[in-house]
Amino acid sequence: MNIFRLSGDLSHLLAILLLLVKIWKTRSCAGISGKSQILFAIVYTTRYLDLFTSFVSVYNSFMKVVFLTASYGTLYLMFFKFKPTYDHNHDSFRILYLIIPSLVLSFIIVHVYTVMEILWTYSIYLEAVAIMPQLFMVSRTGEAETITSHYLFALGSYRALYILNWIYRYYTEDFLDMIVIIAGIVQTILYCDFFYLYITKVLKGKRLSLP
Amino acid sequence: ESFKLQHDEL
Repeated sequence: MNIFRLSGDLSHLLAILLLLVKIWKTRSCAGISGKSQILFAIVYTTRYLDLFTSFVSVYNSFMKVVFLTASYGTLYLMFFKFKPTYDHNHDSFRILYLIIPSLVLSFIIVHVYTVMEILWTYSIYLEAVAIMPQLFMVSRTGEAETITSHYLFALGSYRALYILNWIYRYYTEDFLDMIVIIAGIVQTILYCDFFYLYITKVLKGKRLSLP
Repeated sequence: ESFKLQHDEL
C-alpha cells in the first residue's frame, strides 16, 4: 500500500458513494447511464470472485464487499426503485460492442489460462471501456449535472492515481503487470476530454455543457 | 517473477 494506491481507492469509493447519494437524495437517476452501471457490476463481479479463494487483507476484502454492494445497490435504484426517472432514450450505446471484444481479448492476452484468471483479465479489459456508455450519454444530451460531473471526475481520477501507484511499485518492489497497466492507461485516456471540460467549466462554477 | 498472480489491488 502506498499513498497513490490509497488515494486511488478512496477516489473510487467516493465516486461510487457520490452516485448512490445523488440518486437517493434527488430520487432520480436522470443523466446516469444504466448501461455503464451494468458493465461496472459485471466488472466487480468477475474481478472479486477471488473474495472466496484468496485473502489479501481485511482492507481489500472490505473494499471489495463495499464496491459489490454499492454497485448492485445502484442497479436496484436505477432499474427498480427509481426506474421511471431512468433516461433510457439517451442511453443508447450498444454494450455488446464492449462486452464481446473484451471477452475475446481476455482469452488472447492473459497471464495464465485458468477460469479465475481469465475472468479477472476480462474485468480489467471491460473496466477500461465501461464508462463509454456514460460519456456517450453526456455527449448525446450535451450536458451533465454538476454532481454527475464530480462523480465522473472521481471515477476517472481513480485509475490515473493507480498509474502513479504502478510507477511507484515498479521502482520499489519490481511490480510490473502489463495487462492492468495498459488497460489502466486506456481507461484514463478515455476520460481526458472530460477532465478538460471539468477543469475549465465545472471547477469554475459552471455547469458542464457541450457546445 | 514479473507479476503476482494473487492480485493484491482492487
